[in-house]
Amino acid sequence: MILKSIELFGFKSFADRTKIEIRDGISAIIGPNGCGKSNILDAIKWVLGEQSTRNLRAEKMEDVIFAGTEQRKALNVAEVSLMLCNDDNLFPVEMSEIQVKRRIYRNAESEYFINNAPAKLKDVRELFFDTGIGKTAYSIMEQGKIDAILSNKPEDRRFIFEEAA
Amino acid sequence: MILKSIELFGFKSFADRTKIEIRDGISAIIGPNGCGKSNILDAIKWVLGEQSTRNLRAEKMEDVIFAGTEQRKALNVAEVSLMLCNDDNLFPVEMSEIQVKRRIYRNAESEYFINNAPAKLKDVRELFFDTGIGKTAYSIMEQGKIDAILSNKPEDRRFIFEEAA
Amino acid sequence: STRRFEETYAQVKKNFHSSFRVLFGGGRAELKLVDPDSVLESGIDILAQPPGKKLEHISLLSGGERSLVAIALLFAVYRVKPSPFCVLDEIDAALDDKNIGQFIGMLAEFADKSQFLIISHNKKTVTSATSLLGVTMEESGVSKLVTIKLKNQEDAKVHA
Amino acid sequence: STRRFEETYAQVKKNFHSSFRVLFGGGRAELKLVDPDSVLESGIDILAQPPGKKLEHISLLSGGERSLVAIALLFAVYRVKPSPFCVLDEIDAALDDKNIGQFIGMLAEFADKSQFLIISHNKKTVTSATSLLGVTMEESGVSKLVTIKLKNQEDAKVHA
Ligand SMILES: Nc1ncnc2c1ncn2[C@@H]1O[C@H](COP(=O)(O)OP(=O)(O)OP(=O)(O)O)[C@@H](O)[C@H]1O
Ligand SMILES: Nc1ncnc2c1ncn2[C@@H]1O[C@H](COP(=O)(O)OP(=O)(O)OP(=O)(O)O)[C@@H](O)[C@H]1O
Ligand SMILES: [Mg+2]
Ligand SMILES: [Mg+2]
Repeated sequence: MILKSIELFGFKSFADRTKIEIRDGISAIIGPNGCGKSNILDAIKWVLGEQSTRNLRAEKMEDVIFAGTEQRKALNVAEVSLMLCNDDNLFPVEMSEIQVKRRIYRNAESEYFINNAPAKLKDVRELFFDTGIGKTAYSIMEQGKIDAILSNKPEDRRFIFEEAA
Repeated sequence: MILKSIELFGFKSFADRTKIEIRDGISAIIGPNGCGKSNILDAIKWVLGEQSTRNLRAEKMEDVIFAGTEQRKALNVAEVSLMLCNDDNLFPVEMSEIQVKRRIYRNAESEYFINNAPAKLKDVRELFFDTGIGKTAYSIMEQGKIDAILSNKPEDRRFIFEEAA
Repeated sequence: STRRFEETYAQVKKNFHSSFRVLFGGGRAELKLVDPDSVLESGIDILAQPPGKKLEHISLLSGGERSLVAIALLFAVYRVKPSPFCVLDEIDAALDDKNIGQFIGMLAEFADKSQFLIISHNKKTVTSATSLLGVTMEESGVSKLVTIKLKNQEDAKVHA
Repeated sequence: STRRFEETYAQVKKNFHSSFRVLFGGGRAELKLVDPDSVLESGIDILAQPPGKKLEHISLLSGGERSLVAIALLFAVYRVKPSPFCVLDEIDAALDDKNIGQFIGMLAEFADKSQFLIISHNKKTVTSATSLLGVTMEESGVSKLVTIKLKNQEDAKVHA
């Protein structure tokens, strides 16, 4: 197992700090329409460094911060952490456990942390480079996008290039 | 009830002549993936005068003719008939029952028939003009297209114009 | 023509708000002209607020919520000018059980005015229908119709 | 780089043909370079022949057939380079019961190599999972996690 847990706090509909423990095998995420399932997928893309707001179903990056409800005020910061296991030395670091965190305040840039030490986006990218996580062809398949795999446009078949790269 | 039956012969996967009697109320069309359900919807659009091959999931118009299988040869003609009830005088004609038929041979243009008399596409369009059939906003909603209703582009909100027209 | 458009638009707007509330069990939704001064060319924005949530652009809603908003709009337009028959192909694909119930509840209201042909894989949708048309491919690549009695009594009569 | 591309492409092509046959129970499928002389810029066409039908461009296939072809391609690429974890959001939406069975059958083969997070409304897909993560909104607009025991034994422990 590589992915141990995902923690969301203030990210989209996850106003309360929520830790999701992930086990081995196949985990089914279930719940009614609009309850937050796809938001978990967005959170994973986001913490891995997603820069395109469109790919996060948002217009500006601060749209991912909990916007409030009729009962609750909006929050001013969103944070997502990924806890990863490095026992198989998949990652180019010493530690056997790695935490990757991304945080954004309203009207500010994203901040990244690797094991709680401030990092840059490029550090996060280098950490995952060649591990096959996130950017790998189709390892994250968004809702409604399955048909797009079948597009024959060269720009859409990024998968071949990324595999070959 | 306005729609009495749809008859398909040689249209897409309907190699054998198939008459579908339609009752009042809600009819559910069911069956496994790829068995021909959406082809029935295409047939209805086609007999009502659909000119865009893209809207029929085809490249050229003769793609709607049964193309054959491993066991059967391709056919050379496709035909779809719609049987309509005119008891309420919805249509600007004398008869209490109306049959609209469209036929296409390979390498040829479509032929239209109203109660078996040869007709032109514009006759078919005039027959349905102002009845709200087919062209009416969203009276035919294709698979996977429900999300497109939500587009805010002026060209996509044809529904308002057609209702106002 | 602008005047007819504005009348129709006003009706659709009103119907949309009410059908949204019925389908979502509350909340509110609005149609908004992007360019109110150029009514005939303007795009139309859709804002929706599911019960308890905030009013926002529909691009932020979930897949199922978007489908339900689209269904609200479909019926809103429909009420302005009902068509004699209506063909809907798997429009319930993204809906959960509860929302399928909402959808078929609203569909039932229109079933006496028009004939509906609903293509669906969903058992709940299918069992709410008044008649069933089964399509199969006994022979590969060749479609065939089978009449099926409701209440799971398949009599497999072939219409051919 | 062209060489690495061609090697990867050849592998994906081979895997695609075999995973298609497993998912469709027969037939065949091909990847085809639109422009074989300009390999790195060329588009790729996909042709598929479900069992008994004719080989044709995938634009003529049904909604469910297209989803299954996409799943075949997804797993074909996956076999070339499995990622440690994989998140799939409602990719089974257009599949009928039989094809859901085919999909989860193939998924099971990869479950020991990687962790899969599958978002789905389908009971068959969900009951094939090894663990369940339930998401709810008890309070409107605020997501909450509930752990659910399989075999319909909901213990609603809240992870917060
Ligand atoms: N910044 C935000 N603040 C608060 N709520 C948000 C924010 N961004 C999105 N949401 C809410 O999250 C909900 C969508 O969640 P999500 O897309 O995860 O649903 P889902 O569980 O995948 O549903 P479906 O089954 O319909 O696909 C929407 O109702 C939206 O209003
Ligand atoms: N001209 C043709 N000749 C023969 N078969 C055709 C022709 N055009 C389309 N088909 C076949 O019809 C099938 C698609 O049918 P259709 O789209 O109606 O399926 P469906 O029942 O709607 O399935 P789904 O539940 O997956 O949406 C395809 O397998 C395609 O090969
Ligand atoms: Mg979703
Ligand atoms: Mg279909």
